[in-house]
Amino acid sequence: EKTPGQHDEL
Amino acid sequence: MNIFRFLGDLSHLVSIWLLLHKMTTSKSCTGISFKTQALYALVFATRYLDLLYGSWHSMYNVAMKIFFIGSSLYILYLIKVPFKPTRDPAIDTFKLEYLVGGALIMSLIANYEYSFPEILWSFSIWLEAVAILPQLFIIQRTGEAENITTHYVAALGAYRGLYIPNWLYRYFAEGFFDPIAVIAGIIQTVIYLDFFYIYFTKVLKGQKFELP
Repeated sequence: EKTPGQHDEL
Repeated sequence: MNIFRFLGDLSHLVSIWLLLHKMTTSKSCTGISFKTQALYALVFATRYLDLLYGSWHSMYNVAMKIFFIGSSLYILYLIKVPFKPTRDPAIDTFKLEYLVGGALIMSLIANYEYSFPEILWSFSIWLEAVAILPQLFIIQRTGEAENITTHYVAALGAYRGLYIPNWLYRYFAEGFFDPIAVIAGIIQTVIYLDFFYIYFTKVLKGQKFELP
């Protein structure tokens, strides 16, 4: 599950 | 961080270096789409200003974000100020309204949360997927491109292509799956396929990039 605000990619 | 993602990011840095190298050595921005560059600046601004509200993953991540925002603004400056006389706006006519409008609609349909930062992030992902189109449109219209310009586009395409094995790796090794980034990323990579076909069959064999 994707957690909002956890975008660690560029 | 895995090798595919690292090589992808490296390829992204190389693409920006190639673009700056082309412009500063030839003192011109002939054949470069200002519209594509403006879209990338918008992509970086909407995705990476999350730095302002504390989205700090690592020094690597922060340094890259600052570099991409800074270099994209510098490129816009180069095209608009010192090299302005070398730009031909008459061939850079792709309609940005469709790309920005489409990305806006997609960001409202496909996002992880109805919050300003998440919609902004999704917008930047969808916009990046199509941001190269004005540049490819110029190449298609003029039917040819300088080799350095094709190397620039190829390095950008390689960056996007390498993110696909990165997602496969992350899915199997970390259980990480980001459907929005993956779907938009696959669309973005598919957009490059035609270009790559000519790049591999002509440019890498020493011929000029010319459309049949």
